[in-house]
Amino acid sequence: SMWLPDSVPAMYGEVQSPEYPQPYPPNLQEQWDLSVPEGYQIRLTFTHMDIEASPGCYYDALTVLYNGKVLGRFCGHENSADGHHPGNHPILSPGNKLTLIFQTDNNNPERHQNVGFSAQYQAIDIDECSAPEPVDGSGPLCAQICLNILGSYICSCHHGYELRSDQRTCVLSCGGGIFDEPEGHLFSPGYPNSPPHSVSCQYIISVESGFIITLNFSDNFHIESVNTEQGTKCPYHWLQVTIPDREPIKLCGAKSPGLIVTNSNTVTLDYHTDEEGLSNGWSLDYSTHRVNCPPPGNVVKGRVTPNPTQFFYRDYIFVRCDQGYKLMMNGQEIESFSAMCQSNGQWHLPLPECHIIDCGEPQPLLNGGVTFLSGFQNQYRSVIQYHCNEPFYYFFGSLNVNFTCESDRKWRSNNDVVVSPLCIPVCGQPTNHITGIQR
Amino acid sequence: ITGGSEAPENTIPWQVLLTISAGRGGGMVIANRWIMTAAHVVVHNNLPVSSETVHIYMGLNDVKTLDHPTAYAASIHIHPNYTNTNNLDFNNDIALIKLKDPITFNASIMPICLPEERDTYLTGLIGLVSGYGLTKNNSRLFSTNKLNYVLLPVVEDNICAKSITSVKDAGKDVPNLTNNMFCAGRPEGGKDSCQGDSGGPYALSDHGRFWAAGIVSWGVGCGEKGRYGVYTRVANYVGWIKKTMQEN
Repeated sequence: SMWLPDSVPAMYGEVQSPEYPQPYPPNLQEQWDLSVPEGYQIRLTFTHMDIEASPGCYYDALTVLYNGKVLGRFCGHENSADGHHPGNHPILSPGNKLTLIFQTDNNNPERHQNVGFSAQYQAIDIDECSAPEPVDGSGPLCAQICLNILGSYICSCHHGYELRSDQRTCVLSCGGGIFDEPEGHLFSPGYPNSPPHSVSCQYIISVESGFIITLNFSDNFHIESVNTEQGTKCPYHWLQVTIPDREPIKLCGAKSPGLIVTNSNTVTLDYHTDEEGLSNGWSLDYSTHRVNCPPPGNVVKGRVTPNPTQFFYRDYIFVRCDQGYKLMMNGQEIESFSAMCQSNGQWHLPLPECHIIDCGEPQPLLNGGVTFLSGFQNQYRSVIQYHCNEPFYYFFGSLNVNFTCESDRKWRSNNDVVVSPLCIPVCGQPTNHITGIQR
Repeated sequence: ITGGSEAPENTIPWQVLLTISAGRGGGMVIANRWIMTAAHVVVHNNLPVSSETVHIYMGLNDVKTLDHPTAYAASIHIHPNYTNTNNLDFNNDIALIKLKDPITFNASIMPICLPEERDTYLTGLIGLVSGYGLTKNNSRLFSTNKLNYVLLPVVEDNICAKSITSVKDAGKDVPNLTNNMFCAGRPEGGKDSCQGDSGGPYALSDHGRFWAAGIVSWGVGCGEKGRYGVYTRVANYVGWIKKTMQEN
């Protein structure tokens, strides 16, 4: 046995009169029931129509119906003035079905053979959300938010409300709202209108560590308050702003708190009203920005890059030493250095130091020696001079060879030579000579 | 050295004294690890002597002050064409001794320069011959522990050849003179190298710089009238010397 898929209505199709494009026969009573999936409507477009024209399409006619209701009765030719022809205008069904009935009488004009019609149809998504509210008083399709999707629609509710089981209306329910986007908009249920009584809503804004939340209340702020001798109190209605490690702030009254920089990546807002009183509520935009790190400072004989005016979480700095200097940290030389601004506003590593490099002891020269000309302890830019033990050895080509401690920690001569010079023996030149005065 | 003089200190710093078994020979320093000498000095009974038996002294002019060898031989390299089987063929009489340890040069030990390859020696040029070999006084040979030297001119090959022929004509067996040899000495005799000087230097000077023109090789008698000392012509062996040093 073989499983066959359920029959799914086509998304498009074609309808033609019998024997099209040959002339249609007389005495026809042909019907087509077109359908597309639920949530779609049918758009019918005539590519050609040539039906015997008559007043009111009395003899031959194509009738288009939706649920028994006639959407149009057509006959004639697109180029003729007789009959009732749809022209280039498509016919849109209100729903996902459409019925076409083609009727012909027993008599056709002798001189002109009409070929009938050819039409194409396709499924068009219905935007249920933009449909007018039904007149039966049942209310809008969705009580708060309507989202059109292909072939259907979905109802949704504002924060503080949740969708009822009828999938259409919303009920107040504002607990557990967590906002983790870097910016957003919050408002009390029903804002700017007063919500039902006894509201208890909690909003938690929680973003990644290393980011700081800033609340920006709109001017239209209204939470019932009581003025006492000690000032404004919020005994019945309030919005409590809780920031970790700080005392909670209770807000009420008619004056917007404006901007609140929390210096925290988590803020909890608890909105409470009792069963009496009137509060129109509040709304706010929140934004986040990265934590600041202090300027990293300077490195002697080195450079810290980049050097912006401020450093933020996840910013990196790099330290490079001047030529002839090396990076040192905790007494150890390091190849490179980078530090990141952490979520706690601290650099993850302290700055290293730049120490002058040294080339080490110069290679001893066999049958020669080395003399320091300038510099200190073989350090960068120190200059040494090799010499051979004269008169028994000599440098080939020169008397002395100077080497400088270069930034690559090598002793290099003026000719960029790294290897030590070589002392070549002097031959055949005794220091004492056989002389004879007597002749 | 006959008819010569004792060398003042540091005047012939390339001079080497070789003692091999009971024999004594000369040599010359040519590099910090190499001594050049005559092949017949380091060949005994047609076999190369063992390098362990070669004692090498240098740096002083009095053998009595040399209590232990200055250097030790690591290997001996005799010229491959030296085939003196009957002691009458001194052609290619040249050898090199490689030292175990390099020498540091100073006023008393210094290498002698080598000639250009195929250098020619002008007749009449005065060369310096030195050694610890026999000396002569009133026709009597004496042994000496002092380094002696004598200045001898290069002799024309023909004259030398005639001298040797005359000896042959007298019925004596003497080696042949070849192109690898040259002669030095005075026709009147008296001044010459002698037994024990073999392997030592015959040095020519060029602008105050001495170079090894010859190696004391052989001769008929010592300092005899009409006889000349025969020396290995070093210029003919510069290629072999360099090759041997590079390969070893």
